[in-house]
Amino acid sequence: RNIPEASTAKATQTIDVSNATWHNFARLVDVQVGSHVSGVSELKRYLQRFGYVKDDATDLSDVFDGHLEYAISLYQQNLGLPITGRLDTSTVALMSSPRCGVSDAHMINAGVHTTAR
Amino acid sequence: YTYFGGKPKWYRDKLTYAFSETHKLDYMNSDDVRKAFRRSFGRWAGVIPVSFEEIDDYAKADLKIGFFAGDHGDGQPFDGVLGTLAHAFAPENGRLHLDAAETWVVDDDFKGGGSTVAVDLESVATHEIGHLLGLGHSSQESAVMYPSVRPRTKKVDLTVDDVAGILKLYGANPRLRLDSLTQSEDSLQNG
Repeated sequence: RNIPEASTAKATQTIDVSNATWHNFARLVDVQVGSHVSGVSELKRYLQRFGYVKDDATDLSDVFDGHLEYAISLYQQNLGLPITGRLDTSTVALMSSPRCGVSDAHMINAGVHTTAR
Repeated sequence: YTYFGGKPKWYRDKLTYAFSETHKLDYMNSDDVRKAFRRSFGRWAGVIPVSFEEIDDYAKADLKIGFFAGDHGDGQPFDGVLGTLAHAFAPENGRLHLDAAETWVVDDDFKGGGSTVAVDLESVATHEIGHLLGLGHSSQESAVMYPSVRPRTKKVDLTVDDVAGILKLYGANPRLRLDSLTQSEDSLQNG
């Protein structure tokens, strides 16, 4: 679907102010499952850092695999984004935003369902 | 709202807090930092029957606040400008660490221009105090306990989601006025 103009503007602004490491996520927008793209491994490390990829996971390659798609879906669910499993603009923008350093692992363990509250 | 595993909480109605004398900002008046935190603690104290008192003795304080840079020995290294801004530990650990590399501002200093990467200290303090008290992250963007915060933005008012979470842990302060809370559309829809 088309992204509303306001959302696009907000996402772009957020990416622009992010730190050097996470700023690189902007080039991963719309990367597809099965792709091999430089920078995907950094995204996996980001998701591991915040509890979405297991701590003992060793395959942090640049391949966008099914595990990453699932991790992105969990992230979207916990952060109140539309759950697509895709690296859409709003997801990448939020991943690029500054945040609290506390892992989201407790949200995953709690099985967050916002509609249930 | 969510909680940490096991729903840890404090079992006292009076908690002390102190600022590190060695790990502090050199560009910000410590009185300004103290005032910002006093307001942040006051927001939570207005909701639950727990009071917060600042003391000078950092070692003896229940809650220990400091500004740290890079790897500071707790397994959660900071990463420079933006990225991760701060972290705090679940009860009854009591440590609250802020990234010294950030451009912290108080009292809406970012409104008159200034740095594009300025971060409002009071907003982050309010969020991290929620962690100190036992709250995890919220999925509601309007909530103080939402994990992400934009630079040059102030978000200090507790929402219904924040308050509902903390009330389940500690019960209500008798002076709590529910009509003073910020209510998101989601909160209203979910009763």
